[in-house]
Amino acid sequence: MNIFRFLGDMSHILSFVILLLKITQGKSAAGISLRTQELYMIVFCSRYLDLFWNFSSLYNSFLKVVFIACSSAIVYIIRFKSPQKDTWNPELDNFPIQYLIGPCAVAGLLINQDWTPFEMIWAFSIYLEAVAILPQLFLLQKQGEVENLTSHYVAALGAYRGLYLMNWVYRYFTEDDYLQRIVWFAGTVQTGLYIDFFYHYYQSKRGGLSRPVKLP
Amino acid sequence: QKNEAPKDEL
Repeated sequence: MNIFRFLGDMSHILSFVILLLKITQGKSAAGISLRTQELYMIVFCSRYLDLFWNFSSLYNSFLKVVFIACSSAIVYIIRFKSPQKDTWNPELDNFPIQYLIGPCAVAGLLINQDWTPFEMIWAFSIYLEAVAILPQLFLLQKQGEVENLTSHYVAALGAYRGLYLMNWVYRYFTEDDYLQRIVWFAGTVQTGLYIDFFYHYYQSKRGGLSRPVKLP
Repeated sequence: QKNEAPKDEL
């Protein structure tokens, strides 16, 4: 465990907290992509299947359960709970996620570590996580202006990815035996998707002002 | 020569 990875995980947890607060306290899921949340639920449920046979630390196992629970709770609230379910707009949040899931499933089958079923599922989850934010980014783009909490949510997720990138660099240079080629590739793609958002986030938050983020 | 790491990250 190094400081980059720890802060990355904390930033990831913070993103869940922000989103859960927003939809439970604010009673609205407006501006939040249910599609992205469903993709995250698929990502965590498939990657953390190994909860049943892999144990590396209590920290890891605990957070795996937390991630599955939080993403499931978010999907449940937006899809089934009143009044949140009435604030979700399927016409705005209509990104065709089958075009993300399909290619990621094929990539998982073809490009994985050692051709076992779990390695294929695991690689699929890594590829899908890389692109899971796209429906959310497209939704923000359509709306043009992004509510503060929503922008903090996306920023926390982006920070998590950036910190994980630093964690990989740190581990590569400090550990004798450490490679994660699939994760590095997908993680770099994933982090890249946030660059444009961060540019606009910085523009609207600089100078201590808390204006909503405006996207062109 | 480095090897693929065990799955110890989230």
